[in-house]
Formats: sequence, C-alpha cells, structure tokens
Amino acid sequence: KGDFHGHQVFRIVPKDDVQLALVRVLEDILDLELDFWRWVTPVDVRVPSHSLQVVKTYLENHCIKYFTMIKDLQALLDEEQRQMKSIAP
Amino acid sequence: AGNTDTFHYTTYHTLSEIYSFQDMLVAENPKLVSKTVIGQSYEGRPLNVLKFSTGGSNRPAIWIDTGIHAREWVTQASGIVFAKKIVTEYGTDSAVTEILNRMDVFLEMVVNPDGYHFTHTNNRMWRKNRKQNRGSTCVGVDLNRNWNAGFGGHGSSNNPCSEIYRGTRAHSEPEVKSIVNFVRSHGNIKAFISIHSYSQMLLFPYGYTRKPAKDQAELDQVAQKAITALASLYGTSYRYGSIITTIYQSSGGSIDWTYNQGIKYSYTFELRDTGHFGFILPANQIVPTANETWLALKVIMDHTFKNPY
Repeated sequence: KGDFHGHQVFRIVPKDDVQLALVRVLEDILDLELDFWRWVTPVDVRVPSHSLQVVKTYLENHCIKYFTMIKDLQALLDEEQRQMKSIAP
Repeated sequence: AGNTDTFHYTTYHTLSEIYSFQDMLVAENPKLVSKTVIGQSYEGRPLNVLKFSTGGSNRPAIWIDTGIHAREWVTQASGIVFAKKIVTEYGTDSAVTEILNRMDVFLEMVVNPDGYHFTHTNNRMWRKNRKQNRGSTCVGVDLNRNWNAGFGGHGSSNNPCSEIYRGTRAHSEPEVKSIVNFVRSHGNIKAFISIHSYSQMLLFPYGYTRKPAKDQAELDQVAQKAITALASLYGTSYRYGSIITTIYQSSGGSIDWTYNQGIKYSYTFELRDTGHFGFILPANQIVPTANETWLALKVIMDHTFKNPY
C-alpha cells in the first residue's frame, strides 16, 4: 500500500500570474513527483519527502508565499484508516 | 445484516460496503428505488445507478453522479447520504415529493469504481481510472477529460503519466461511455449534476471555451440561489460561475458534454474543504458536507422541476 511518510501538502499563494506561471513550471519537473491537488489559486500541492527541500528553496528564491497545509500526510491517512476499521462491519 | 437506518454515514466505506448499501436501499424501498447496471468498468466492476421513481414511463429526469475522481472520498460518501435523504424526504418534504411525483432521479454513487477500490487497497491518492495505457507504463485516464466536448483541448493532457490524461479518444473509457449511452438512450434528462471535491464551488458550462453558455444568465441565477441555500446551514462559502472563468480551462469535461446535448441544467460541484484537509477530509465532516450540499441540490432540482423545457 502506498506510503506517504514524509509527504507534505503545501498551500502556495502566488501574488500574480507571473508567480503562478513559476509554480506551474514545477509541474513539468517529473523527478519532483509533485501531485497538484488544486491548480487554482491558492495552489495546493503534495510534495514527497525527497522533493521538499528543492520545492521550498525554489519558492523562497522566487519570493512566492506558501505554507504547509498538511505537515504529515501519512498521519492523517493512518487516522482515517483507524476510524474506518473501528466502525467496519 | 444491517439496514440503511443503522448504516454508518459518518465514516468512509469500501466499494463493497457501498454496493451493499445500494442493495439494502433497494430492498427496503422496492416501490421507490431500483438499481440499474449501466455498464462495466475497465476492470469489470458493475456501474450501478440507483433510480428513484414513483412510476410513469421515461419521465423527465435528474441525474446526479459522485466519485468520478477516485480520491475525492467525500463525494462517494455524500452520494450515500443523498440516496438515503431522497427516500426519507419523499412523502415528508413537499419539494422532494412533488419532484418525485413527476420526475425520476438517477444517482451514480461511484462513477469510477476501479479507481475507488484502488484508493482503498493501494494508493489513497489515486485520481484516474485503472486503464492500462498502451505504450506507457503509466496507468489511468482522467474520466473528467474524456468527454466529447472540446476533447483534446487546453486543460487536458495527452501524456498518460499526467493526472489529467484525456485518453486516446473521446468516450474511450467504459465508465464515461456507459453514462453517454445512458443519457442518449434515456433522452429526457433535464438536469445533470456531477459532484467533485474540493474547493467549494458550484460551476456551470463551459470549461473548454470562453464562449458563454447561451443560458448563462439563468444558470448563474440558479447557482447563486443554490449556494445561498447551501450557506444557510453552516455558513460555508462557495464561489460560482462558469468553469473557465471560475477555476481554469478544462477540456473534455462531463457537464460541457451534457450541456451540448441539450441538458440545460448542467452543473458541477466542488465540495468542501472548509479547513485544510483537501482530499483527506475527516469523516466527521461527511454528513455536514452532504447536508449542506443537499440544500443546493434541491434548489437546482426544484428549479428544473418548475421550469420545464
């Protein structure tokens, strides 16, 4: 089963279309394995652990505002599973 | 064996649990609910549609679907709540009763069963169906880019590895083709509402072109009324408008196709996240989400009922 340990979801708030275009560039860098949850502003993107530093540096270098929406995705998924199992027939 | 009164609406369910729920609802309400299998998914799962009908033949109908994108779990869960609401409100809620006395409602709770099952067993973040794409190691087609409405245009991808991969041709996917065949053969569907998550929006055509829909003024007015009703429960704030002006350009979407088929009241919802959970909306928000959405759905259904065309 998919393992999302260390994955975070960033909410990125581009201030204009130029910054939005810079964010969209990230989508084409396949090695980053980014998963865009929302393309509309604000942009939400799931970032695997191996790409966290690169994405953070990129956003900061371009002065693009962002914050961590989900700090530990796997923790949320574990909780979701726990809750389902507790009620499963 | 359980029943639909003791069913846990406040948790997420596996595909087999949802299918069991459907069978229970039919068994408990044989004069109101029936199940139609409109086709099979790529992996051979049944594509179940619940029909809510008080009789008649080929009555004007309202279509509601949830779960075209596998990981948007709150949509499939909301579909379960809507189904139960329809049967409990028939005979007790005057609007629902009047609608069902003259019209049928069709509800497809899991448009993408293969993808949904995959989110439970392998990858919770899966969006597309599970089609093996020839010549690629990447799996799946985005079922909301596969419709014959601006197919292949901007806002979709021809790369099988993309989350918005459109497929090889319009209606190539059995999950889409089954609905297309059903809508065409029925011929009397008056409203088509497709439900997604998340970002809190109520949208209408078009997504593939900036050309305004010819009914834009009316669609806009109904949308405003619907989101006002939705907000009346918990204050949840929605944006509304055409897809292309409100979110982004997206080609090959379901409601653009249905609108072009002459189904005037074609809408798509993007349900909650009022907090910051995205696709991992906590299960305790299922019922509130469904309840508020139901109010908006009723506005659209009631408007459709009162404005025959």
